[in-house]
Amino acid sequence: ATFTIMMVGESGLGKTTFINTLLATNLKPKTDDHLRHQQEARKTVEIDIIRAEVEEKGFKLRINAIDAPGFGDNVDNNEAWLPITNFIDDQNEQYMLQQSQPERSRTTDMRVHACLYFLRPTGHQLKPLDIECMKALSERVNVIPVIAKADTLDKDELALFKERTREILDANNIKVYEPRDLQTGQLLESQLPYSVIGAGDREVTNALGEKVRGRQYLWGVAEVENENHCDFKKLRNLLIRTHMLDLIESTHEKCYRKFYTDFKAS
Amino acid sequence: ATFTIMMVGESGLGKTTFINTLLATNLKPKTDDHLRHQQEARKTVEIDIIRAEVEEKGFKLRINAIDAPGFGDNVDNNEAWLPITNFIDDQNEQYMLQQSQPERSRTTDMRVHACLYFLRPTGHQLKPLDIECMKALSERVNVIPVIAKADTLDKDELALFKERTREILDANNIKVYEPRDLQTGQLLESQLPYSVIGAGDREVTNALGEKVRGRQYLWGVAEVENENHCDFKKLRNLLIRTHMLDLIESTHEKCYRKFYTDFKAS
Ligand SMILES: Nc1nc2c(ncn2[C@@H]2O[C@H](COP(=O)(O)OP(=O)(O)O)[C@@H](O)[C@H]2O)c(=O)[nH]1
Ligand SMILES: Nc1nc2c(ncn2[C@@H]2O[C@H](COP(=O)(O)OP(=O)(O)O)[C@@H](O)[C@H]2O)c(=O)[nH]1
Repeated sequence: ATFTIMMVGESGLGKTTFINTLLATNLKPKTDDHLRHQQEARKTVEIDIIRAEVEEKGFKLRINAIDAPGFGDNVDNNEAWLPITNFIDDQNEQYMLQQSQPERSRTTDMRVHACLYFLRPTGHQLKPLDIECMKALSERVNVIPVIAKADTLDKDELALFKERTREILDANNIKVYEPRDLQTGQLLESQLPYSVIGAGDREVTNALGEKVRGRQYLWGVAEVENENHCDFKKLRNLLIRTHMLDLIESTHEKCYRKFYTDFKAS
Repeated sequence: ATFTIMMVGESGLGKTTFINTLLATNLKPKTDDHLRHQQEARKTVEIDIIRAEVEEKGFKLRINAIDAPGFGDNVDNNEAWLPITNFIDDQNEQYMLQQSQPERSRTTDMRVHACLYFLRPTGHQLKPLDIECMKALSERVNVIPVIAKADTLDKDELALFKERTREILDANNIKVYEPRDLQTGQLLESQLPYSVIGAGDREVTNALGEKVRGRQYLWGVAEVENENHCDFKKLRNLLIRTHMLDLIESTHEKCYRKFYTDFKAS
């Protein structure tokens, strides 16, 4: 089985670093600095797919990490989410059509099981683009809002921003993925949005002399796997350990439901 | 005399906090959280003016701090800088027309002496909107690019981002304000863009037990006035001590020059 994660958010929010951190690699090196520098701001939104393999508790897990560079980077971002929602719809449609094909001729299933939406850590509200895009995405895929570069917010700002984000999502009727207890089916206490700090596979030494993955500032080390610093560990567990199957199954449900709704409508 | 500083940049970059830090006050309290929360993303760009007084080496200095909330916050930000450049042009024009009026009936001179352009600390290149806007602004006013929330970047990322920003400004022919030695007229070694960390007048205790203005994280304190942490002190000195007069005079020159160019053209 392959688990497909998509990251959406404007450039510079650490999405590339995040996937490297998740996979504990430098698999997707940040674009060569000089290349990136010469690159014009992309006028279109592209879809980048990386296939990786992760070993988790002894078994191999194939992961597709999908990025959408160019999203939200233009002066006019009207419908910037269209290439992304089109991609998702295509994958769902293709999967449904493939179901009637003989096993060996089926193409790779690239349906997105979890879509991490990266929010700018402004400390304020969400931007209109974020709201519009998350709304469109949540109708098609499991959306998990993530606070990018959470080391930008101090403890109070983070708490306020989380609370505010939840209120805005509610107010706009955006149904994000809410993990449930796998036995009881009861909603787990909401951690969203998940705050993340990214550092790839780079280790540094913190004030206690421990070797940790994190960002080394002159005033200290913001640690990726310190649960007081950010929710990276919680998010990683959710995605790759506890709720991966649930994410895959609920994607399946959404896909079938949408297909039959569209089918009946046509 | 009044010194007028304008801050331009999208919301959440710490512009309000910056002016509080500069004036060492809480003069412009961040909008009440609940008010801000209820506020729709503004569809238009507004111009907010705050008048303040600062005591500098015994003499009183009147400062106008101008903010442009709503800039760059929409999905479509085409020409988002227009209300700002219009404001600047109006002030310049008004000043020139006032010169022919008797002294006592003159209105307040609100010409912008320094326009701080706040850049998102993405670590990547500048966004198209930043380039377009700085280009339009630099033709009319002294533009000083500033790296907002510089505590988001570690030492290497900061150095790279500064270098990259300078190259992009060059490549796009954007003439920003370059301070010169006041005696020799020689260009001073470029510090731009200036990295800033803001904390209003809030003091916290750092790892050495010192009381400093800064942002308190679980992993340490990012200090506003520590020159290893950011360029706030350098920028403050430039604006309020060493180069204030130069900024006022060069604004004067630009204003006259533009007026006569437009006058001759009409
Ligand atoms: N402050 C902070 N910076 C980060 C974090 N993660 C990545 N960065 C930096 O942000 C910049 C952009 O990261 P990148 O992963 O290329 O962003 P992307 O454009 O969203 O893929 C790089 O300089 C990273 O080192 C984080 O958690 N906190
Ligand atoms: N990380 C970081 N956050 C800051 C800094 N300055 C202000 N902030 C925070 O960023 C948020 C937005 O600041 P504000 O001044 O209201 O931004 P404005 O919308 O540009 O006026 C608040 O939570 C501030 O406490 C800074 O230098 N670094």
